[in-house]
Amino acid sequence: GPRIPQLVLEFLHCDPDELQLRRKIIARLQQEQTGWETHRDPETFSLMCTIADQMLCSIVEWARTSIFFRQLKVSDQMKLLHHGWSELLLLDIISRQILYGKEGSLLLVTGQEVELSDIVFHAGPALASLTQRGQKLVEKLHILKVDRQEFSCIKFFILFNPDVKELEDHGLIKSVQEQVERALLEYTLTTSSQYLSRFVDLLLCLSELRSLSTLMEDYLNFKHLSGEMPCNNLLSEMLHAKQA
Amino acid sequence: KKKDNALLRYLLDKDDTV
Repeated sequence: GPRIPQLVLEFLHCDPDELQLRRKIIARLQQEQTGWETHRDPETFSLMCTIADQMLCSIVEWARTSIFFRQLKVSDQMKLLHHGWSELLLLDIISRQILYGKEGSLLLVTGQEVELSDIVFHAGPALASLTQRGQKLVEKLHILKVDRQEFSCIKFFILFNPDVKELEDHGLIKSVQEQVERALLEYTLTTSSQYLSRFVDLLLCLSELRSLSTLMEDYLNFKHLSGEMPCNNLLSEMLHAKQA
Repeated sequence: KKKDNALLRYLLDKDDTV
């Protein structure tokens, strides 16, 4: 296989284990089900919110224990996560489709598969459009054959965003992002025959990911305003923090 | 505003040795 730069190996080492994550989230859902059964069947949307909330907790845990991030003060850590959580959450969902999923369906972190046509059929226009654009992004990343190593780098690239306002350790964050970019470029050069153009395509995918994550936040905010979002969890806290 | 971010702060601040 291609030579993997040392930094990329370190990033891979920080990645959570997919099976462990699955087990943890399923256990959490079963725990919550006890509460649901006494009332009525949970709505699909609130079930999805619980899953998203648990994924978000695992993203925070990944960041907290990751190289470079551990060195930051909690105040900077919070600013970076407040800024990047929705992109990281969406990347988590999308990378799962590329690494483990199959065409035409959405693979959840719990291992369940949902037909994309079913989602689009039952969803309102906002969620249907989000799903379709997400699917197009999955197709692009699939064509680019983005692998686990690259997804691992991209997560750090998103997290260490030097454009976030009022960072105390702006220098370290900027330097980490530059290191990530170099490692990603170095790695893509060893794997791809199209060299730079593939790297540029990857960066274009990231800007699409960013606009999709904004749409996802808008959608969740709308759901929150109409009283459909479960409260008192990390997902709703992150939504509020960005509005404040 | 501090109270608003209580959960994130808790998750980041928690002590693994406990």
